[in-house]
Amino acid sequence: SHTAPAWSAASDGLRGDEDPQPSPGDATAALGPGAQDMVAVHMLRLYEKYSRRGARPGAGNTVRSFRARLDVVDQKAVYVFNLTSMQDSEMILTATFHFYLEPQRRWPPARGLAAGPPARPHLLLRSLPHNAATQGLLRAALALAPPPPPRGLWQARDISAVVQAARRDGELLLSAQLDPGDKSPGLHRPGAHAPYILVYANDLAISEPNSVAVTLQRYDPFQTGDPEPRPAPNGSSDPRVRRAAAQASGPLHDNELPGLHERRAPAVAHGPRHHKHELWPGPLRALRPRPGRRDRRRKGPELFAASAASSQVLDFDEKTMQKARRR
Amino acid sequence: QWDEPRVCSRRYLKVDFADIGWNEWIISPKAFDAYYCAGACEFPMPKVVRPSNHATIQSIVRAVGVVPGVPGPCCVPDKMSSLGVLFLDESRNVVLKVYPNMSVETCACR
Repeated sequence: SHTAPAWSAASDGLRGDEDPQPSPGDATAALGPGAQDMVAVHMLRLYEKYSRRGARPGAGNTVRSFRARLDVVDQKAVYVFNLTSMQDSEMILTATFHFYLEPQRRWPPARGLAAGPPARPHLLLRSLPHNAATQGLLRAALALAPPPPPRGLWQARDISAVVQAARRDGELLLSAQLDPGDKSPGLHRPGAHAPYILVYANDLAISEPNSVAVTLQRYDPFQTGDPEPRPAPNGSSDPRVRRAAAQASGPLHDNELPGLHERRAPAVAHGPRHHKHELWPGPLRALRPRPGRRDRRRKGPELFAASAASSQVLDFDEKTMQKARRR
Repeated sequence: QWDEPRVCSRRYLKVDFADIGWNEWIISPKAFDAYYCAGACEFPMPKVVRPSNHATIQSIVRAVGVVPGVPGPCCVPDKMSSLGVLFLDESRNVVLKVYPNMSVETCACR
């Protein structure tokens, strides 16, 4: 029953964007029929924004979204978020809670009561320890401002401190509940209007070798038909270590020059296969026939000066090259 | 790509995530231009392969043959660019990660 959502002024990275607002229908089409909700639209929009050259999500490199699971506790709707998929290497920069709030008009005061200022709803965030039947530790109670009628409004609140504290305490199950302050139905929003959490993070492990496979490769491509169990893909750098260790005593890892008895006749130098203008002048000149001594004496300084002025590359030491060739 | 130069250079490679079996969880992009580096780093190396000083020396040492077993420098990515990937994690939550060094911009002999 709602038209295109309006985004709050919270730090959700959307307001003030220069991008045109994508239509949810177009955006979620890429996600398939099972994911047509606002979190999918939001993530696609962030993807478009941060796919631009040089753009980074909030100075980090990762944005995780978390959908809620709806529970009913004491006849109240409670949304539970499982944040355990965050990796240890992901340093949380910002976390935002996104929710859809109906206008106050939908929650009229009971008949007979004096009409006063409407009660401000509160968002209650709790962290839930694993396997605990308790309500959990109250992490935050955020006062909300319902939008004016007639439409509801998507809003976002910064919950960075809540998520960081919950992570520090190892309680990565968060519950969100709206305390409306009156007899309104609360935060229960089916389907496309369900709340969600975005966590902006900087993954310190993303610069490690093969980080893309750690997160995106979910099977061993060599597993088929191979009875030998293999280590998880990129789970460790053991293969690399073993290979290096196996060759550690080999000659290529010896930093000493081989002895004289190992020396052989110089290999055939690879002839030039490129046009003159493509080449570095130094090495090429070193292996070319050199002009006679007299010519060099006559033209040398001028040639050298001209060469040094025009060349933008290293001038290889010809004497060194000659000595090397003699040896 | 038989017509491409034999010298070290960037070659076109488009990677479709479906080809490597990652398309089930990668939402976007479906494919990207990864490129790759291939070709020889033989003496004398042209400017276009942008050899490091070390590669230049190694190339000369190999050409002279004074030290046996020294290979020519390798044709490898020099400048690379990042790629944002939108995917579903194993809890089916949507994740965006910007991976560095996913696409080759230039190659060099190193």
